[in-house]
Amino acid sequence: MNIFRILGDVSHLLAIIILLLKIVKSKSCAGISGKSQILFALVFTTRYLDLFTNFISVYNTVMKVVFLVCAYITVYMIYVKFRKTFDSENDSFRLEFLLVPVTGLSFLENHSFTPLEILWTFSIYLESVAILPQLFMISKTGEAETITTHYLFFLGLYRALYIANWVWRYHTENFYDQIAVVSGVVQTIFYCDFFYLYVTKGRQ
Amino acid sequence: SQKGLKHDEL
Repeated sequence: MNIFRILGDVSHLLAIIILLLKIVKSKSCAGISGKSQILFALVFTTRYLDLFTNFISVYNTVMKVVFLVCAYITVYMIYVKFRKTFDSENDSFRLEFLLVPVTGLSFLENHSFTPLEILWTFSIYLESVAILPQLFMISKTGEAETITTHYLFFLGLYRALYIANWVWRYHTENFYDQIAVVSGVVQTIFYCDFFYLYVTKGRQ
Repeated sequence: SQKGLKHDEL
């Protein structure tokens, strides 16, 4: 495991914890897209089914469990505990526009046509677009709390670091996973506009 | 293609 991969995982974890702490401490999920969080819970669920079939390392298992638990706690906070503060009016992205093409594509373009592999592919494609309801919500309301922008910054940083990890792995191990790399690059592009705003607005 | 690929990333 290389430094980019570790830092990528750490910033992913940091993003998830920042969001969860923001909700718990402020007792509010205002400005947070519940739909994006449902999609991330679905991403982890469909990707980490290999927890039951394939042991990689203690690190790998622990991180998977932590991501899964955090994702479900976040969804619970938004839709149950702090439901009253949830801005469902502005969380109006149509999920079927993402789920239908992603499902179709995961059946068409995968490494092998087996249930687990199709679900893994589905999770990779879905992750690449899961943040869109959140970005849509921000562009609709025209505002985002600072803490929400920090969350998005660390999520974007995680994606950028994973690309560096893949470049590293390609050169050192001759390893690359085309599905993960293409989706990962697409996903990172979605954050570019946000990164630009994060830097320029941060200066104002 | 990379069949039987082990997904070791998160």
